[in-house]
Amino acid sequence: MNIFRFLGDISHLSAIIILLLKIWKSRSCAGISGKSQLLFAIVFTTRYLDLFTNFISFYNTSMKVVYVASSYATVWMIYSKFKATYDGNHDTFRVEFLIVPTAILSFLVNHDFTPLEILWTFSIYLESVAILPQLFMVSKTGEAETITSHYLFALGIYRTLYLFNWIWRYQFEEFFDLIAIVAGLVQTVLYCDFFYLYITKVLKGKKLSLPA
Amino acid sequence: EALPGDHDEL
Repeated sequence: MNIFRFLGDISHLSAIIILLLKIWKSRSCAGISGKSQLLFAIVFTTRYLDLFTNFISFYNTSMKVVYVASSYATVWMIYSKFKATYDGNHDTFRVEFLIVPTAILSFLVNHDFTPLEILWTFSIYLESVAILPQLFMVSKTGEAETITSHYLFALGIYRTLYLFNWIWRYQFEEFFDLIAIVAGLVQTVLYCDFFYLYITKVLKGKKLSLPA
Repeated sequence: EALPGDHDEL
């Protein structure tokens, strides 16, 4: 464990908690893409199948449980509890264009052709594009609530910090995982436009508005 | 190089 990875995990956990609280407190999921949350639930499910078979540490196991539980709770709130506030008309990104290519790629490019490893690889590839429906929705509605932009910022920063974690691990542990690194780079690049708007607007107290 | 199955990151 290193500081970048720890801060990355904290940032990721914060994003998940911010979203949960935003929906629960405001009793509304307006502006939130249910499709992205569904994709995140798939990402965690396919990545943590070894939750009960491969114990790494208490920290690792407890974080995995929190991630899986909170992602399902978020999907449940969007599609069930507060579905009346779900803005389906603006959440129209075709997720099959994300799931099918990443699934095919996980069969072609992986570390080992075994079910668990292919599912882990699929979850890594899917995570790198899972935020697209949410970013697409923000661009369609032309704006995002400030709390939603904080959620997106924390979520984007988590994988950016992981990039530094991989530099650290390459330098000091001679460890590197090219699949995770390339997918992490793609994931971070997708946030660049949002990072620019967040830093130039939201941090100056303005509302996040995208040129529609 | 990462070995298959030993993914210790979240």
